[in-house]
Amino acid sequence: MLEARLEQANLFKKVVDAIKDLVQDCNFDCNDSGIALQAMDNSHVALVSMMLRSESFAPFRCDRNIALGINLTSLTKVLKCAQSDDILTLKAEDAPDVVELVFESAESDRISEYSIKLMDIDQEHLGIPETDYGATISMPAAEFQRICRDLIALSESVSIECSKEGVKFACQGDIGSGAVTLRQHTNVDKPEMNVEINMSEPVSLTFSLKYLVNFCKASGLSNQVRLCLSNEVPLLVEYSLANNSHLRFYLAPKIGD
Amino acid sequence: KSFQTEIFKFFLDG
Repeated sequence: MLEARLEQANLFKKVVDAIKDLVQDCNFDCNDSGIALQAMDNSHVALVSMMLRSESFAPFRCDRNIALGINLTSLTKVLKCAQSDDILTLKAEDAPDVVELVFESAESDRISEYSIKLMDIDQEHLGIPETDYGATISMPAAEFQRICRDLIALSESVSIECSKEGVKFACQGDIGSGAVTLRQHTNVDKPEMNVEINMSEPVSLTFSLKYLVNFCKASGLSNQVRLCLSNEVPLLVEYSLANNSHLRFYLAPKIGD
Repeated sequence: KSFQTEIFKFFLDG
């Protein structure tokens, strides 16, 4: 059986909120290392990969592998019933028909119990390869969100160019063009404001801003975001969570337009 | 879009 208690229901709410517009029906794969999810969007150009390690829960118990097939719209409806400060416990039997969600108030004696009917989702496991990226950029998540939101007002696509000059986000649209360049930057007092650029080769790729803006819904989960790029390889956008957990998005580059 | 999908397939299949 699965029993996973999360001190902050809000973390799970934010994760589901960040992915629910990209993917609809997903398997939450539970085993003794934690709860993982991998799903592609309908157009097969973006991929979500979430890992909530067992250390993120206290306690965490999962005796055998359990796949919880959940519709994220349904899950969102139930998670709305949790207060941000509630403690969340996920429960399921070994061959479950439902997943149970229990919300406990830390301050009062309220206990709320909900269940969601599970779906049988036939989802092949995607082998995401270990990749040596040509360029890795760590930057404030809010900054990346702002750049994407600003540029989508002008264009559907953004080019991300990484060179020894820094990283340049540029777009061209009907009304004109826009570009934002960031250079490596260290803020001793506020390390969450740092921009770190590691590059082994210059990289230039173009991406659909619609997807990037969507990924940025995860900005509330982490102060920093990491962008990993290599020519002709999907971009990795990573939000690190506590206890080595993460939320990752992959996006295929646009080619030849 | 089909190009993008192909890139993804190639990436995932290694």
